[in-house]
Amino acid sequence: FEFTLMVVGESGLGKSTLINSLFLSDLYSNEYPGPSLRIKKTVKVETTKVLIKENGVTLRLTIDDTPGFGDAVDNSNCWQAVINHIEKKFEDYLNAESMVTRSKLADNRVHCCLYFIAPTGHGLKPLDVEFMKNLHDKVNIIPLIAKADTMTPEECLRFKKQIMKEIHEHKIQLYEFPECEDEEENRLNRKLKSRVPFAVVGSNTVLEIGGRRVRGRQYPWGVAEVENIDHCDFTVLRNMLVRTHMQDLKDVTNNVHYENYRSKKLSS
Amino acid sequence: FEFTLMVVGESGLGKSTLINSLFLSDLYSNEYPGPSLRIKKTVKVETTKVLIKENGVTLRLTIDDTPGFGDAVDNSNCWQAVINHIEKKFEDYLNAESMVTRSKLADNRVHCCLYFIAPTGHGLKPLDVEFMKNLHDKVNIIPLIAKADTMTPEECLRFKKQIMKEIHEHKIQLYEFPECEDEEENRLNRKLKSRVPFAVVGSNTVLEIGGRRVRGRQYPWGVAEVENIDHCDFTVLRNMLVRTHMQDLKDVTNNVHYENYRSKKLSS
Ligand SMILES: Nc1nc2c(ncn2[C@@H]2O[C@H](COP(=O)(O)OP(=O)(O)O)[C@@H](O)[C@H]2O)c(=O)[nH]1
Ligand SMILES: Nc1nc2c(ncn2[C@@H]2O[C@H](COP(=O)(O)OP(=O)(O)O)[C@@H](O)[C@H]2O)c(=O)[nH]1
Repeated sequence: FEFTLMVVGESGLGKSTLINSLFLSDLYSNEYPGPSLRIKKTVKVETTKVLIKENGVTLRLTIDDTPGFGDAVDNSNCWQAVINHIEKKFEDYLNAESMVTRSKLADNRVHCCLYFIAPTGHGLKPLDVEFMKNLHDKVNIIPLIAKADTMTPEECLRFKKQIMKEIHEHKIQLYEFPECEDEEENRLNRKLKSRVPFAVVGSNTVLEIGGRRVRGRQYPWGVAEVENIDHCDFTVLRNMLVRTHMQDLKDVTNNVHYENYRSKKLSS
Repeated sequence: FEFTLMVVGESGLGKSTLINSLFLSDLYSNEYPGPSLRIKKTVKVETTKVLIKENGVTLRLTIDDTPGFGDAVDNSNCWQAVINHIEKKFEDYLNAESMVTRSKLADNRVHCCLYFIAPTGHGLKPLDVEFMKNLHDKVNIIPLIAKADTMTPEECLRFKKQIMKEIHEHKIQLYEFPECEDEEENRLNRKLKSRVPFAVVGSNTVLEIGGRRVRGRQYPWGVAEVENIDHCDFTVLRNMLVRTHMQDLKDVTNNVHYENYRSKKLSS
């Protein structure tokens, strides 16, 4: 099973920690540090691959990240590198598709983009709006509230409401969880949707708390637990991304975003 | 007693909450919201005044804040408004000083600038460096790590080290705590200096914890206490700013920053 995930957001939002936590791998490590430690003069998309084995299933995961995104004094057009990357992958696929012998098409198209929103408590930044307006018709965007342990539950709820209000005002189209025939699944999906944008916490450390091993962040005033649903939406994101919606993310990429690209390309 | 404090940093770093906490006032409220809720098309410095009574002393506090600083997609030169404001205050003072009758000179010069650094965990952002390099020779800069409850004690220590390393590399001059004749005071000052940049937490809510009334932030995993020295450096900042170093901040402004401005102005 193949999947390509893009990770976008300014430095220091916990992106590499979250990716490591999501896939229980040290994809980001001293050998291949997080994007914030690979910043160049201009924003460029970089790719790394990792093999993940989970429940007997092998996942060939490709992670595209964006060192330098949003980190300069002037961030005008810093999303252009992301647009170019996504369209290049569509172009590669289109070329491969139009070959006579097209067995085993490698699919490196970006199936999902996790966009990290800084936990300011106020609302979206102009850069967040620009990015999502420019990319929502090219890739499945799943917005995340980064470092959610920065916010109290009340602040988080208010912040989520404000973000969704602004997303609707700017007519930004996020990835939509599909309706299912199964009523039980639909009920679960609705609970999922009500938590968007997912407020995530990640951690590279496993702590020992009262006999249990817990992935979390140890503060003098307590432990923020990554996998505790009362502390953050990490498990919600992980379930939908890795377990329930991975195939749908690929389908929407192929049937909607790629088709959009293809029809524009072939008609121009 | 008069004092002018400038507050600079991007939106959502807890600046208004911190100012309210420092002076136990709702300087920022629904009537006069924090700078992040007053953002205009361009960065402009705005001023508000409040009368603070503490220990029988009346403090006429002026707060200059900077709505829009660092919040746009392109933040080139967003520090220019701050430079203009500080120099305008120097100019006003110079003009008043040069009058024949100069009784009771109003002193609206900026005595201290609290610069809020985002708790990314990595280091200074390019904007932080630009701001401090442009302003360190014009005003007393005290850098703060904002929302320090975002970081574990180990992360905070590492972050402080990294920030100070970068500040030295960029030859940025921060406000320096003076040497005293009193050996005990010197010992205390050295402890203060070792905590720079101060990692602060602020809160507008007072909670009831085990019978005590505590200013803090209530998370599901515990309470981050603003006035607990093991949780953050808030009390350290408050003591030095409001109790021990307020006069020295005014003296350095007058004897160093203003004199710099004056000699440049009179020689040009
Ligand atoms: N408060 C908080 N800090 C985090 C979280 N995840 C990572 N961090 C810390 O934030 C800093 C930057 O994390 P990193 O994963 O490198 O962020 P990146 O620059 O976006 O890749 C590190 O000190 C992490 O330990 C989180 O969920 N909450
Ligand atoms: N984690 C954390 N959040 C804070 C802190 N101070 C304020 N906040 C929250 O951060 C958000 C923005 O605070 P505000 O004071 O308006 O920030 P400003 O935009 O810099 O003036 C609000 O939801 C505050 O409750 C703090 O010390 N730590």
